[in-house]
Amino acid sequence: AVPPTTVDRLPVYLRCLLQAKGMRMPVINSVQIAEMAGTNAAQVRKDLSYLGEFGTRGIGYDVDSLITQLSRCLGVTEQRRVAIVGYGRLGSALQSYPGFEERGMRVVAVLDADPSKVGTAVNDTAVESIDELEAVVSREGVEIAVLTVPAEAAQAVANRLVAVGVGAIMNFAPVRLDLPADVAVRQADVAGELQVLSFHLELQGR
Amino acid sequence: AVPPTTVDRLPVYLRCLLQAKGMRMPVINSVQIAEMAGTNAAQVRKDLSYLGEFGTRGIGYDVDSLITQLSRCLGVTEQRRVAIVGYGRLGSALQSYPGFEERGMRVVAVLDADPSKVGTAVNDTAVESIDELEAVVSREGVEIAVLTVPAEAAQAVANRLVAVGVGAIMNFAPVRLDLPADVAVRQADVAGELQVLSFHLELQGR
Ligand SMILES: NC(=O)c1ccc[n+]([C@@H]2O[C@H](COP(=O)([O-])OP(=O)(O)OC[C@H]3O[C@@H](n4cnc5c(N)ncnc54)[C@H](O)[C@@H]3O)[C@@H](O)[C@H]2O)c1
Ligand SMILES: NC(=O)c1ccc[n+]([C@@H]2O[C@H](COP(=O)([O-])OP(=O)(O)OC[C@H]3O[C@@H](n4cnc5c(N)ncnc54)[C@H](O)[C@@H]3O)[C@@H](O)[C@H]2O)c1
Repeated sequence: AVPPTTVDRLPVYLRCLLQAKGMRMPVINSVQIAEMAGTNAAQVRKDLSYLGEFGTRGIGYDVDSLITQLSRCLGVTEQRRVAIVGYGRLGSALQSYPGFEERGMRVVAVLDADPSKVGTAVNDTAVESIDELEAVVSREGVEIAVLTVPAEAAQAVANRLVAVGVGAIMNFAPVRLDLPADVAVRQADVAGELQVLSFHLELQGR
Repeated sequence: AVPPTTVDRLPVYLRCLLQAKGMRMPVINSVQIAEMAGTNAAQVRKDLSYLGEFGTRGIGYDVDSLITQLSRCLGVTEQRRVAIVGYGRLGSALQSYPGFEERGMRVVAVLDADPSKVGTAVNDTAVESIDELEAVVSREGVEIAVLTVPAEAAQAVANRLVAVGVGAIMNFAPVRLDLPADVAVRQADVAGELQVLSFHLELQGR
């Protein structure tokens, strides 16, 4: 099994490899990947070894085949279908972000509880009512949900998503979601990230 | 020294302890903290042991003193002064987020390169020109900068921030910043988080 800390680095490696492809590099070695990814060559070799053997000692990795390997491992060879639930400040910023498409994520549905937001067209999707969650998820084949609802609404919304078959949730609300073990959850905590930065300032006596 | 994986969990523990205080719990044990934080009691005890000895075997931790200890360690006993650089979709969502104040972060400056945004008032701060970056950082005593500028602008902006004494950067642009080792950097990658979720779906054959 691939260790969680390795999994966390795979998206960075894929981004570096796509950059290398854009620079028309046919082959890339672990030192070059480490430089682009901000890690070290030994870590790169170890991480990539979990994906199987395909680097050649002394030469490196074939860029195209490593891209294919990483995309397969991350399950992004086809666009994943994403719903954004909560079309407020954060939800609207994420919904209109062009950077998702190029990384294999397609926003196929946007849901909100506020009747004045329902029906507004954003790009090529219209905001739909949270009351239609089950129908929308089934109709659009939603695989991943991004929760940008207030904290007090998050658990109830997550329960409905899981009940209708959504297996992966990115949660921006500052509450821990209590969900079955087979549901994948990533918890965003922007304020927490800033506190970690503050920790490093404190260490330096600043 | 506190291990990086422990540091990453400290903001979660602080949030749990503040919740416990809100529930008027005078004392809390590692099992209860683990339940609230979504981790396990042994991990909690180990993590908190890096902050010094203050739990009592069999009774637990004094909520108020653990809050003080965690806040000191994270350097948030006083509000950290934060600048948001780039007042676009994401920057504007973050700027108006009320959740930062309660976690020790105060947005004291907002900067942008677009002349049509400069001068617009948002809450009690006005958007200022990126041309005034050095003056604004010095005037406001900015300690942490949040970068929500396009990828191609991020490195140049980061260099200017570091040159004028900013020691901590939260980067949302999808590029690795090349900065001196003593500058603390947190790299946000929302699309990468979604790819990690996709990895777990792929593992389940979905
Ligand atoms: N804005 C930020 O920068 C930021 C940063 C970190 C975390 N967060 C968290 O992200 C979440 C969203 O933040 P925001 O600033 O966008 O808030 P917001 O209030 O601007 O938006 C929330 C949206 O959710 C909708 N909503 C409420 N209940 C709902 C329900 N049951 N189902 C569907 N939609 C519902 C509201 O109508 C609104 O449009 C919050 O939990 C917040 O704590 C926000
Ligand atoms: N929107 C999202 O959901 C999202 C998600 C993940 C990552 N990102 C990344 O975050 C960054 C911001 O994204 P966005 O969607 O808010 O983009 P945006 O285009 O809406 O906003 C960018 C802002 O930066 C300003 N700007 C440009 N050059 C500048 C400079 N040199 N100095 C100061 N300001 C400058 C622009 O005037 C604009 O207001 C981008 O790098 C993007 O890739 C965005």
